[in-house]
Amino acid sequence: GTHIHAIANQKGGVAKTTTAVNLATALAAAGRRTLMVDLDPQGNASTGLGIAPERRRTGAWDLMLAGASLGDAVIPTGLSGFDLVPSTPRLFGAELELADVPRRETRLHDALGGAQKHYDYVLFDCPPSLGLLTVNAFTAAQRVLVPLQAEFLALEGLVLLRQTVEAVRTALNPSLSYAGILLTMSDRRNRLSAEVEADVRGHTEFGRLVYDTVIPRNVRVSEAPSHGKPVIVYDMKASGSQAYIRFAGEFLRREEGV
Amino acid sequence: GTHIHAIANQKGGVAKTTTAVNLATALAAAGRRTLMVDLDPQGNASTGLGIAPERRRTGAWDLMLAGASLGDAVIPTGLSGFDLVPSTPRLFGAELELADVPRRETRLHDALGGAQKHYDYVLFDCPPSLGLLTVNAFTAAQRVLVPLQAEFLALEGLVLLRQTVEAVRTALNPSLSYAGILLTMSDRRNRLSAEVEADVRGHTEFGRLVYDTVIPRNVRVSEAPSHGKPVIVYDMKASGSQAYIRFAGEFLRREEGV
Ligand SMILES: Nc1ncnc2c1ncn2[C@@H]1O[C@H](COP(=O)(O)OP(=O)(O)OP(=O)(O)O)[C@@H](O)[C@H]1O
Ligand SMILES: Nc1ncnc2c1ncn2[C@@H]1O[C@H](COP(=O)(O)OP(=O)(O)OP(=O)(O)O)[C@@H](O)[C@H]1O
Ligand SMILES: [Mg+2]
Ligand SMILES: [Mg+2]
Repeated sequence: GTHIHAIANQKGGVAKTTTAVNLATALAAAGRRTLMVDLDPQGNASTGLGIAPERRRTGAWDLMLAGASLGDAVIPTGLSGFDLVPSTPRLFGAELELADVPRRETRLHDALGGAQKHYDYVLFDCPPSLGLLTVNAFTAAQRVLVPLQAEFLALEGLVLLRQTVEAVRTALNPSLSYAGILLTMSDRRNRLSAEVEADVRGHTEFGRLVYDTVIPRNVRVSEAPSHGKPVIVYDMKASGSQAYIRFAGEFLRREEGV
Repeated sequence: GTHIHAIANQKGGVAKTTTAVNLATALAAAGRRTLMVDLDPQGNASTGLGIAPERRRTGAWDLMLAGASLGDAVIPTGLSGFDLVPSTPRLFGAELELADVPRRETRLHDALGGAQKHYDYVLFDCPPSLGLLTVNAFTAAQRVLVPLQAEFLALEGLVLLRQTVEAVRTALNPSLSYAGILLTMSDRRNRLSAEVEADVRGHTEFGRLVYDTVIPRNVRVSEAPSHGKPVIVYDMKASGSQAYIRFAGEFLRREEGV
């Protein structure tokens, strides 16, 4: 069946979008039919894939609040086997608008309506919050992938994120589980990164979830969005790209047991 | 009178909290009585100031949703002349709870109720979103200070932020203006940082707002929160600290015209 993952962490700037865009690209390159849904009103995933603003007419807002079907909203990214439901600026109002509608936590799940079966993987890029957009992603998904920057404040955030995952699992989606924790933007020269990494891997509850692959801080990664391309397309040989390609392999082994 | 600033940018991880904490500390050291309100449910400002979780009993949520007065919520930070209204985990529910109450956009303004006159500066640390918490900050504030990471995606975010500032200015707070744009986490060795900096300074609308001081990326800054101290206290000589001290001077000159 279709694997549906929410890529989430309420801490801002930890490489949720960078991870979503590059994982989706690598999955498509590995022959998995992949759909990404940009749930962030900022629309960084849509930008990072080079989708011009005029091509973002129907998006995640329309799925949840205007009765649009998946077929209405999906656009090609130009990368073979990789489609996108873009973000539109109307998404900024979605948290408030969703507050007043029936089944407000399951609108995304309902909108998919089974059409996701045309894909092997669906990835939701979540905004940096634990509001109704992220809750909708957790209700529609089976797994939560957590990018984590190797910084002190990040560990504290994990505990808060877990509370929301638990709440959704109890009330809305009993099958929700963690895919894993990916350490991102790691600067191995810096003592703090190494310490936080050791803390997370040694954590009694989260430690077993941490992927072996660690994504290094690499300037080519931050350059890629300005070229409208995922870094693994923009500069395949860069250290960040090589790490994301290794990560995709590890991710697939964990998901598909190969 | 009292200067009230919202430190905001919906883009995550751009050093909103780091800027708020260090600017507030420097303002207090310069003899300005300073209050900080932690409006981020993550509570990173409270953590970065070493406030243990058990001391965060009454906070910003209580001001806006439980009728608490400023006097009920304010706690000392241990730094002379610098008080804090901490964040509590209940704040995660605030966006939704605020959606259903009367005067939902002005609850923070109403709760201050004039008690802010005991301070020379009030700083709001905003979460990475443009929801009701940030709108409340914009309604209660006179000025918006925008930390901006020198990265490509940041520029795109400015346009979205401006729309919310305009909307609040038109409907709720006609006197809201920009304090300025502070370039943060800048890695001068990297070509992209220098390019983005030039773009922002040359921008017809935002260019004149950019402070001369640029905060460099500096590992001591990211170490400071694990010691519960602002970096300018944790390691005054670090390049990040020196930049924040210079920034506070430039900020005061712009605000007070000295
Ligand atoms: N490995 C890396 N090396 C260098 N820069 C990186 C790396 N990963 C991400 N970045 C940069 O860091 C910034 C934050 O990344 P990104 O936007 O993916 O995070 P996010 O968690 O999606 O942010 P938000 O919380 O705003 O949604 C971006 O400018 C991105 O280009
Ligand atoms: N000048 C700097 N040099 C190095 N690291 C920095 C610098 N400024 C901030 N950081 C680190 O970058 C991370 C993001 O900073 P911070 O938490 O202040 O951003 P924020 O905008 O408040 O994030 P959020 O959107 O989650 O509220 C933190 O781990 C912080 O310690
Ligand atoms: Mg993102
Ligand atoms: Mg913050």
